[in-house]
Amino acid sequence: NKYVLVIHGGAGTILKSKMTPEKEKAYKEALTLALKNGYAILQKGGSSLDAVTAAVTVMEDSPLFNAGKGAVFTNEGRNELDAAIMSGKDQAAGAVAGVTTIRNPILAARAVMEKSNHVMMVGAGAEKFAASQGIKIVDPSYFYTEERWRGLQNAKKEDSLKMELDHGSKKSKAYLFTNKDNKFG
Amino acid sequence: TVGAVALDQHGNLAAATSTGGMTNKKYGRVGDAPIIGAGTYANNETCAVSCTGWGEYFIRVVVAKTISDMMEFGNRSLSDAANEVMMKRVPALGGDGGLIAVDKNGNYTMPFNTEGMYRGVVKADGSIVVEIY
Repeated sequence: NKYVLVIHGGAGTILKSKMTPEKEKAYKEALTLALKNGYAILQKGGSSLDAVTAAVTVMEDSPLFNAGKGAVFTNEGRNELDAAIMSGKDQAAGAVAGVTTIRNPILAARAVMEKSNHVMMVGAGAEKFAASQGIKIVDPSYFYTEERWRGLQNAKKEDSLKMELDHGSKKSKAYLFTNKDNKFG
Repeated sequence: TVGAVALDQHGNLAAATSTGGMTNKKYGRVGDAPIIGAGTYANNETCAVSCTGWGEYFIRVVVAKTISDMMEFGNRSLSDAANEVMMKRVPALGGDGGLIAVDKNGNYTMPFNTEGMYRGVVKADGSIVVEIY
């Protein structure tokens, strides 16, 4: 038996070089919880679909990761979430994009896969479908975290700086092409 | 972005990805995570893949499905295919990021080419490894 679960939980804006011991501990605890929840399903003979759903749900519910609660902000100050899931057994797939009120987008993606004839739904339509399937809908403010909000303000400042630099020529190009890490995604 | 891939006791693979996208994104931009074949893919004959990174490049390279196709049609191993796509093809266009993948035999790989990658694995014996790179 070689069953296995692998997860990734990139925080987007938080680099290893900026990590404090306290934060590192919190991230490792959250990742470990995601693994344990998924493993509990696999160990009992449950499906890989249920295991990946359980693991991703833990990370969506944690404010530490850029998904679900803790998602980054758009330029308009919203949290727009995307998710997808796929089954290797029958190559069924489901996805949602640009949703703002579904607490766990991965559950909505799974509902698209299992309860509709479609593969992808977006925006308000996806939210309406999710609600019709009994998936938890929340106020958009649920996704707010102070750290991500500050991240947006900092990114907007960077944008302003770029615009100023755009009035110079070589310097602005050098800035833009050497700051790829500032994409925050 | 977060994601998970798994192989269960029945030999079935699955992949899942969820994300908030990019800070300060505009115009309803959608990245690779919900694009089946780019950021998320699973096929019992080959592998399950979940991606994170600069989504536009993952879409253009169709990262997840390309890895599966390299295994299916090119007889490449999981780590070989994933490394070529993640460490060569994506950077060749200017993109960066990482992925996790597991094949039908339970082999897994986690290549990445940028900082800020968080990874975790739990095997059948219950042993857990969590790392931040």
